[in-house]
Amino acid sequence: MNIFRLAGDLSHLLAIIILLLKIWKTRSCAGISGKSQVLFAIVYLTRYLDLFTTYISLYNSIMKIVFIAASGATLYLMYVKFKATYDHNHDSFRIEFLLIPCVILALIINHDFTVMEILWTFSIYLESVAILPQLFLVSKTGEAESITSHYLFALGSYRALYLLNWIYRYMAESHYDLIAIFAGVVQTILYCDFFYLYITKVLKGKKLQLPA
Amino acid sequence: VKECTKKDEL
Repeated sequence: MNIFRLAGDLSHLLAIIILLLKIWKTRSCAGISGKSQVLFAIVYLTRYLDLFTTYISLYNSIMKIVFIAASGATLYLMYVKFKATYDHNHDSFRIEFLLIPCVILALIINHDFTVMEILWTFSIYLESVAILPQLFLVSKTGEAESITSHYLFALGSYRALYLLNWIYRYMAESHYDLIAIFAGVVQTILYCDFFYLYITKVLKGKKLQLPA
Repeated sequence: VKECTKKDEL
């Protein structure tokens, strides 16, 4: 565990907490893509199956359980408790366009042709693009509340920090995982445009509004 | 350098 990895995990945790608090405090999930949240739930469930097979550390197990639980809670709030506030019409990204290519890619490019390994690989590929329905929703409505921007910034920073972690681990431990690195780079690139808007607008107290 | 696939990350 190095500082980049820890910062990445904490950023990920912060993002999830911000999202849950936003929905809970405002009693609304307006501006949040339920489809991205469904994809994240699939990511956690397919990746953290190893909770049952491999013990790594208490930290590792607790974080996995927290991510799965928080993801389930988010889906419950969006699709059950505050369903009336869900932005159906704008959340129109077709997730099969992400799911199917990720399944195919995981079957072709993986470390090992076993069920666990393919599910892990699928979850890595899917995570890299899971934010697209959310970014699509923001681009459709043309704006995002500040709290939603903070959520997206924390969530995007997490994988960017993991990239630093992988560089560090490559140098310090000669450890690397090409699938994770490739997907992590793609994931971070998808946030770049948002990062730019966040830094130039939201941090200066302005609302995140896309140019018309 | 050998690629390691041990999944100790989240």
